[in-house]
Parts: sequence; C-alpha cells; structure tokens
Amino acid sequence: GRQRLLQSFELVNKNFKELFRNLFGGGKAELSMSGDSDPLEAGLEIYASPPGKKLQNLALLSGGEQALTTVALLFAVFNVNPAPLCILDEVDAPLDDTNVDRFCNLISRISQSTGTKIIIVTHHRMTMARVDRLFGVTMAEKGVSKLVSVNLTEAEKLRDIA
Amino acid sequence: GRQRLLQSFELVNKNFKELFRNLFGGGKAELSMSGDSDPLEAGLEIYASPPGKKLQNLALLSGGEQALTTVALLFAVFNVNPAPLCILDEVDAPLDDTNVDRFCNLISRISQSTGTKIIIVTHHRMTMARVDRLFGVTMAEKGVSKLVSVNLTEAEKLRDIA
Amino acid sequence: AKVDKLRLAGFKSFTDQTDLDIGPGVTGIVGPNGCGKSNLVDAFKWVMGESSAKQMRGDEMDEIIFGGTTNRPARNLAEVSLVLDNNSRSVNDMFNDTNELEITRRIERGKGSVYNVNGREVRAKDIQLLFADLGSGAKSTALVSQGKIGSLINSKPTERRHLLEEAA
Amino acid sequence: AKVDKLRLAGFKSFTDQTDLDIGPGVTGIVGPNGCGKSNLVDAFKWVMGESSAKQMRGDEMDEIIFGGTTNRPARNLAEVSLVLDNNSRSVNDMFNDTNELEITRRIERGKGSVYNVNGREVRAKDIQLLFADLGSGAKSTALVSQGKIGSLINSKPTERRHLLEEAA
Ligand SMILES: Nc1ncnc2c1ncn2[C@@H]1O[C@H](COP(=O)(O)OP(=O)(O)OP(=O)(O)O)[C@@H](O)[C@H]1O
Ligand SMILES: Nc1ncnc2c1ncn2[C@@H]1O[C@H](COP(=O)(O)OP(=O)(O)OP(=O)(O)O)[C@@H](O)[C@H]1O
Ligand SMILES: [Mg+2]
Ligand SMILES: [Mg+2]
Repeated sequence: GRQRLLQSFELVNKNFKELFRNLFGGGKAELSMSGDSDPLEAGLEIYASPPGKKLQNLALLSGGEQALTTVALLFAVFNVNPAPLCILDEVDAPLDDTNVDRFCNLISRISQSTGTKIIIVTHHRMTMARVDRLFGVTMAEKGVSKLVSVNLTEAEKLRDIA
Repeated sequence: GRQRLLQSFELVNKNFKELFRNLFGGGKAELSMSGDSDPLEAGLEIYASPPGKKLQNLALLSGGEQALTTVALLFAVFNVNPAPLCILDEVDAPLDDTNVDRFCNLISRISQSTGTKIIIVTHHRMTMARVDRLFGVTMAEKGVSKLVSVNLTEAEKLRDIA
Repeated sequence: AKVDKLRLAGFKSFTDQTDLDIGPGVTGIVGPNGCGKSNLVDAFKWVMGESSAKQMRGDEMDEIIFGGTTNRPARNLAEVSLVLDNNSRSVNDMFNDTNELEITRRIERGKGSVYNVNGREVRAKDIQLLFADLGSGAKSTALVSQGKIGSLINSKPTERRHLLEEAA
Repeated sequence: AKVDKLRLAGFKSFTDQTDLDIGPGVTGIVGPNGCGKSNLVDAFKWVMGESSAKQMRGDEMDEIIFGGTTNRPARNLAEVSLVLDNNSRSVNDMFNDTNELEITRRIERGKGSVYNVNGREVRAKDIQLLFADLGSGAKSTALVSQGKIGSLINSKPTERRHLLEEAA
C-alpha cells in the first residue's frame, strides 16, 4: 500500500508540474504530502505560483487560478492511466477567455495523444467554437429533454432560448 | 427570539415567492422550516419549480436553476432591510444568456427602487453591457493590480488579455 | 476499448429514447439552464455502475426514473445503454470474447436495477470492475460532474488523497 | 447614508494607492483571472470590520498586506478607507454629527489593526455596529463573495437559518 502510494505521488507530481506550466504559460507548481509521516494517513497539499507571482497554497489563488490549477491536477492523475472517455461538466465556467483558450489547447492535445474521447458541457462561446462536433439539448416541450446535432450558429442561438 | 424569527420567515418567504416568479418568468417557489418544532433549532428548506416543472427541493434543480433560486433568496432577505451597498462577485457565472438577462433586470430594478449602489464583478459580456459604468482591473506589472475606468469596447479587450 | 454510443429512455428528463453517438476527439454539449445537460452526464455515471442515489443528485435511486411533467405522466421504467467497441480486445477476461459490448442498466420503480452485457444478466460488481480496469467508471477522475472542481478546491488535504490512490 | 468611495494602499495586490469612486446605480468590475477583482471585494469586507483571516482567504491577518512580487519588495503597512455621505444623517448616534464619514482601517505587520473615523480612533466593535445598523457589514447577505452562492446551495438546512436571523 505505502510503496504504491509514494510511487503514484511521484508520478502525479511530475505530470502536475508539467501540465501547470503548460496551462499557465509559465510559473511553477508542486504537490506535497502533509501532516502524518505515514503516507496512508497524510494529506495532499497543492502549491502554485502563476507567472510573476510568489509560490503559495492553492487557497490564496484567485477563483479562476484555483480552477485551472485543479484541472491540471485532475489531468495529472488521468495521464497515469488514460481512460477511453473523459466527461467535463462546465469546468470552464470561472475562466477568462485567455484561460479558456489554454484549456481548449490542453484538451485537444490530450485527446489527440491518448485517443481519449472527450465530452464537454459548456456555456463558453470560445469552447463551442473549438470542439469537433456539437450537440444541443433543448426542452422545447417543458420538462422533456431532446438531443439535437447542431452547428456553431445554431449552438449560439441555443444559448439564448430557454 | 422565536417570535421575531417566525415574523422574519413570513416576510422573507413572501419576498422569495415573488422574486422567484419574477426571475424565472413564472413557476413557483416556497420556503419551509424543517426538522425541529422549535424555530430556533429548525432548518430552512427551499422548494422551487421552474415553469412547467414539478415542485421539488433545491437539490434536484440544475446548476443554473439552483444559482438563480439562491439569488432570489438572497434578495428576499436583502429587501427586508436594504443596505446602502450590495456587492456581487461572479454570481452570474453558471447562468445562460436568458437568465443573465433576467438577473440584470432584477439588479437594475432593485438599485432604482431602493437607491442601493450595486457593485458586480463579472466575466459575462451581457452583464458588462448592462451596467451604468465599468472599471477594469489589470496586472500590467505582474502581481500588481491597477484600477482603470473603461468603456465597453475596452472592457471586451480586457477580457482577453491576461 | 472505445465508447461509441449512449442510449437512454425514461431516464430523468429524457423520457423519449435518445441516442448520443460519440465520435473521436472532442464533443461539445450546449443548451440553456435546466434543459438536461447534466442529466446526460448522470446517465454515463449510472450505466457505469453508480450505486449512490446522492451521487445521482437525489434521495432515492427511483428518482432517476422520469417523474412526469404537467403534460406527460410519470414512467415506471428507465434504461440506459453504453455501446463499446472492443476490437482491440482490451477489457477484462469476463467480457473479452466479442468485438462489441452493449452494457445496459434497467430500473423499475420499487424493484431495483438489473445489468446486462450483450443480453446476458451480470452483477453490478462485474460492471464496476469492467470500467475500473479501463481507468473509467462512476468514481473516476475522468468524470468531472458539475461543481466537482469547486468541491475539490474547498476539500481538506486528507480528502484529496483519494486522487493519488486512484492513480496507484 | 451612501457609500461614495473606497481607497486602498498596500492591500493585497493593490500595493499603490487606488481610488474607486462609487456612482449611483450599478458598477461593473471586469478583468482577467487573478488580476485582483476579488481582492477589491475583500477590501470592502476588511474596512467594514472583518475579524477572521480565513474570511480574508488567508491564515493570518497579516497576509492581507502586500507580500511583494519578483520586482517589488513586500510592504509592512496596509490601509483601506471608505468614504460615506451622511447628509441624510442616518447612521447611529455615535457618528451622526457630520455630513461625511471617512472610515479607515490600518494594519502594520506584526502589530494588528487600528480603526479611525474622521481621524478619531475607534474600536472594531463600533465600526461593526455602524455597518450592521445600515444592514451592511462584512457578514451581511448584501456582500456575496465569490463561491458563496455555491456554498449556500450545498449547505445544510440548519446552516441556512442564519439568513432569517439576519432579516429579523
Ligand atoms: N426523474 C426526473 N424526471 C423528470 N425531470 C427530471 C428528473 N430528474 C431531474 N429532472 C429535471 O432535470 C432538470 C435538470 O437538468 P440538468 O441538471 O441536466 O440541467 P443542465 O442542462 O445541466 O442545466 P445547467 O446549465 O443549469 O447546469 C431539472 O430541472 C429537473 O427538474
Ligand atoms: N498580500 C498579497 N500580496 C500580493 N498579492 C496578493 C496578496 N494576496 C493575494 N494576492 C494575489 O492576488 C491574486 C488573486 O486576486 P483575486 O482573487 O482578486 O483575483 P480575481 O481578479 O478575483 O480573479 P478570478 O477572475 O480568477 O476570480 C492572487 O494571484 C494572489 O497571488
Ligand atoms: Mg448542469
Ligand atoms: Mg475572483
């Protein structure tokens, strides 16, 4: 148990450092096991410094910086054993346009390198423009959902009707 | 203590029902005191049904529906004793364009009727277009924040630079 | 193995049969608040063996069955299927003898749910294991439900340790 | 009473003096992730008497003092002022004798913070009461920090009772 956990920590930490630099266009980040000396009881602390800022705990970053850092951590774990399917439900909500762009770059790179199919639920126009195909969900009949395949222009309209 | 709490419940519940119908363009909502028969120990349950849907607990609604319902509840409390200043930090993040529009209608109506000054932090283009004045926060020098007054076109650009 | 298609009927707000073909690369899902996008995500978790009603955003598991609207009656049956392409023969031994796997979970109000793979009834544990071996499944980090990023940010360091355990 | 202006220096990422004039109606604040928007919201909470470092997103209260960047040294002093228009003479008796109130909170690293109203030193409790009487203050429902909506949605029904107590 302990040996495997320590190995997994090393692997995830290595992936995390790289993914963070990639998502933030610089800066640095690292994980550390805190509290108990026994890894099976320890906690996972996350430290990060966006470019030009001092290294600090995840809690001190802004809302968008915390979300992007957490995405980097999730994909650091994912890359250890890539699944055939990845589903992301509005993870881009707190991000500004620059970070949405970087996030989209990351998910298309991951999908191409691992062959994983990625499904992403989003309200962001930029994300909609970057995916390979789009489906709209409508409730034309109140309370009853229908799935339709849409193009970008139709998707834009769908954002606007309730 | 008990008497005041019950009176405040009646007042807030009345405001909440009205604000919900206004924000969702129909449907109905209500509060109820749950658990303990003593109001000083009871919990506050929130029930809501967007137009055309069955009445259910807040937990069963969608992310955006839950956020909009919670905004209605916060303003139901606010309207009991309106403060001179109200600050909202990215409360519109989970909302689609139709609900952002309804939300903006609500906050301009509240500001006009009570004279309250409202400060809203947002990434939504629609919300930026609806406010009376806009300030941008930049970090041209990494790690150092500056406040500048901007117009809508400048604000659009600010969304895009990190 | 690749995941090719999701089919659902009577599941939450998708009362009529709905098919989602999952092509390669990245698929976007859009639509207004409350239209049913996260219900689709729940359908993936459910067919992969999710056993907690709370993870399905309800109190009882029966709440995932279409509850009716002002115009349509409630249903008593819900069914979700996931079609896997197993040409690479990369699933665990129990299911590795065919090129295509159709995994179906069906629930009847008051009677619990039943799992089938290519028409053969199997246990929930078999399905959970099938997806865990693929690095996937209802509890996998590859399935990020709405609000999960926020709760991870606010979680205590010891609660985040499960991320490492998953990668181990 | 109306809130007319916020002035801050050395507070979080706002190391240089910054003035925010607050006009009538609705004021929007925009900018990229991490640029300092929520730090401004924190400045309002802090000058209104917030006593918990955790509510200021830190472990110690000194962490609200500008901590330096790769190019600028850390500072040892932070100050935030809020200018109120009291022409309506609607604040509590202790401060109701002037048309304008300038409320200032200043903190020195390692030495704690001091409050002033129009140059006169007052206690934290006096400021907290001043804002509570106006239906405002660091704990008021009218101050919705980032993530507060999400935590209200996920809170237990008994934790939501404080909303009613505030309205009482
Ligand atoms: N068993 C059920 N029968 C019918 N409708 C249901 C059932 N369970 C949930 N719903 C409805 O589904 C809706 C929620 O859908 P969902 O959470 O998928 O929305 P969404 O598209 O993700 O919206 P958002 O953008 O706000 O996150 C709710 O309004 C709820 O009433
Ligand atoms: N005492 C301090 N000194 C210097 N910088 C600080 C201090 N405290 C916090 N910061 C910096 O302020 C930044 C966070 O700013 P803030 O939370 O206001 O961002 P934001 O504009 O709200 O972003 P978002 O859109 O992501 O919510 C962090 O990157 C942090 O490093
Ligand atoms: Mg959703
Ligand atoms: Mg913020």
